[in-house]
Amino acid sequence: AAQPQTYIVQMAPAPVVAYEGGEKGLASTKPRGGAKVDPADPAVEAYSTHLKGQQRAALAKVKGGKPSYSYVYSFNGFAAELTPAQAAELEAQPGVVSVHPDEAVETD
Amino acid sequence: TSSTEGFLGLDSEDGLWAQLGGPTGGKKTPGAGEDIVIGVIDSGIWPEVASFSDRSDKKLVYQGKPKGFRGTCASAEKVGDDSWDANLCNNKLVTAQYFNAAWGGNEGVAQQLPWEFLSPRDYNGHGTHTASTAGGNYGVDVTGPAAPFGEISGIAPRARIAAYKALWSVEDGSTATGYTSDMVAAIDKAVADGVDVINYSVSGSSTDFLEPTEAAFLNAAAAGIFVAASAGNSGPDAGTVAHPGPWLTTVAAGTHDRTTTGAVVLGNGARYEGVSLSNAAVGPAPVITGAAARLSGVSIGAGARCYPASDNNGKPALDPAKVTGKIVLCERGGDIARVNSSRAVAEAGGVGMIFVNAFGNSLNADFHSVPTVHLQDTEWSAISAYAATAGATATIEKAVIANGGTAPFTAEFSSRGPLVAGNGDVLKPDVIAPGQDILAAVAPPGQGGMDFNLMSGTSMSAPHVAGLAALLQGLHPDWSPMAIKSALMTTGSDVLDGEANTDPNLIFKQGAGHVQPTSAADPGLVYESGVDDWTAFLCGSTRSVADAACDDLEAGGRSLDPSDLNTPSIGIGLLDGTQTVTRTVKNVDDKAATYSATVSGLAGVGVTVEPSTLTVAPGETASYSVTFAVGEETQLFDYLAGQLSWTDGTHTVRSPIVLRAKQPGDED
Repeated sequence: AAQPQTYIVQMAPAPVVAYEGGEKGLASTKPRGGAKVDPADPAVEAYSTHLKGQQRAALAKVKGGKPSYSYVYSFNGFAAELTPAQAAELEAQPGVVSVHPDEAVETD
Repeated sequence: TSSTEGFLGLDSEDGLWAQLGGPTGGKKTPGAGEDIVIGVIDSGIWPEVASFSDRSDKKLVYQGKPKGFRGTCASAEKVGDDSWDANLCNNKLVTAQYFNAAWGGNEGVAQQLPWEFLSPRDYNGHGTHTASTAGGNYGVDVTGPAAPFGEISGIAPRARIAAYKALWSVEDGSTATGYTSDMVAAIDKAVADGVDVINYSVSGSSTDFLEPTEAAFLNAAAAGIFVAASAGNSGPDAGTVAHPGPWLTTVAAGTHDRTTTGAVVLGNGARYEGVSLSNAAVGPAPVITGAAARLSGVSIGAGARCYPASDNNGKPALDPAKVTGKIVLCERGGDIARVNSSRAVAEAGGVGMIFVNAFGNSLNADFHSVPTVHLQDTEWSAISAYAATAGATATIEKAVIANGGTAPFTAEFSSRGPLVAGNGDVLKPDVIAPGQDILAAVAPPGQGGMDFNLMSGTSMSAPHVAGLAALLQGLHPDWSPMAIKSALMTTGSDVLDGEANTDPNLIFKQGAGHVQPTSAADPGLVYESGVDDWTAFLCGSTRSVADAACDDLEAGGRSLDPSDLNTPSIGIGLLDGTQTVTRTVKNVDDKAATYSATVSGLAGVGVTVEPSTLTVAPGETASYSVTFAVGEETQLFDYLAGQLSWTDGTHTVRSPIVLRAKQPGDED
């Protein structure tokens, strides 16, 4: 039970940050039927950098967590190899919405 | 596919293909699904298939990448695998990438699945099948055993394909699996690349609106991306439907009108009709049951099932001394791929197979290793009794392939409601589409060397809807994903299962109904929703949203009751005396119209629609409420169902309703 496994950590939506040219966030802050995300848009790029920084800071609080993915465009969070204790520690952090164990899925 | 476009009316004179300028697979002119990118998150892609070529007669027929699309093509791996080259992408297959960190990267895949390609190349065949169904080129000649079917076309034949491999195959190709962390990575990349539609023919949660892939799909939908997902293959049991998110379109599977009829005639003269693709008759030949044909000393605990060595720890189940020259009666079941049963017969020297379901299940047209007829479980006892008699013989007739059969019916395997998540306040599946015996391109390694094969599953119905969404987006560039979903739902027809459309069992199978694309192109009214609506819904159905955010939404006038989410269906988990739900419709026609409401079903429940007529200008919205009241005659605690229809004389905008009722104060 203490063996590390992959968990998916979902972070709370980060506040929209004011950038040059107006406020802009990612998809989750856009209005209904919103436009597509353009990662090359400087505002989007800055916001995704901001999200990744938050993710790194959260993971840094649990020593030894090994990240495999950082998600920013459709999901604010990351996947990391963690022990159950590390996962519980992360879940208790403010700004962390949920910690899901990685699950197998298959073709339908 | 070879015939479902016709079944759906896409190729009719007023069909969606004609409205979009024709399929035009081999021409340079615009056509069906032009420049819409369908992101397929699956087991990869077989790029050499003509369905994904950007050329016709060596001339380019797709020009560049669609505007705003940023996807790239994976590079060749340098170590241990030469399956891929970045040049395999083209202007039709605009992206191919792969995700396997959860397996330990390429090294992990190489160790655990040594047959797999360390690249976007599809070993399994499933991803190639779903991609070619959704958006493969028009008029591709079928080769190999499936050649008699003629040509195949994708539902949106001029769409572009973006392949994201995150499922990895078992060696025999019977399934492919993956991990949520890789799936979310693929979704995230598809959103960043700028796809317009996502197809997700993959299992998923039935209980959690914010399971990571569901949450990722929420934001994909918020970014303007239509998502089609499989309802699951756990039917006919109730309460099995997966992919609960109201921001995506969950697709059940039905039959279509192409029939593949076969029969077996026993030596006693009894004839049993089922499904078959046998291109030649066989017999009369001695018939033997799989149990009687068992190799001595083999113990696999399954009476008359026929296992090949690959499914039985390297030991075949059938004895060539008993089987050679005979037709074998095999029971379907276990974890064996259907085609592996006939392979076991062929490997033991058998000449034919009578394949019988172990319980009520679908009959599937599969390409088997020996001439085969697939029969329902109800035929088992008579045939097995006869097969046990001395001198028993059988003849398997040549199959007859024809169009125009009675359809659609719900596929037995198709998962159905009620949805576990949401306590009955959300209806799933949303729609039903063809998903049984679908012919499309595949990858040869996992499909017995074939380039084209028939597959069955909600995996096959979802890409039909993904393709339709691409067509509707091409026709109506200003429509949101929820408008497309609404149009597909409110214009559906009923499956022919025999129940009334006010029977909850039917609604739990078909959702809003069977897709009717020509009608969906002109729905009259649509139901929209967006991020704030979904967040309010999550406030009322989960504990995942911060209280402050929910308070703000409520203060802004949004209801947190999940039943109030502005979906084209109405679900009330427990009607406690009375409840009023509200909906807002938008007129997407170019004319003002006055609609009148009618409600059918919901016996014993008082239903009041207020107002009962709506006049809506083009582009404008109008709201209405529906009040449900428990009466003395209401059947309590059972599901009750009905249909709410708005009609203006031209359009009918239909919403299914499912609820359970209780008297105030009663306990569930």
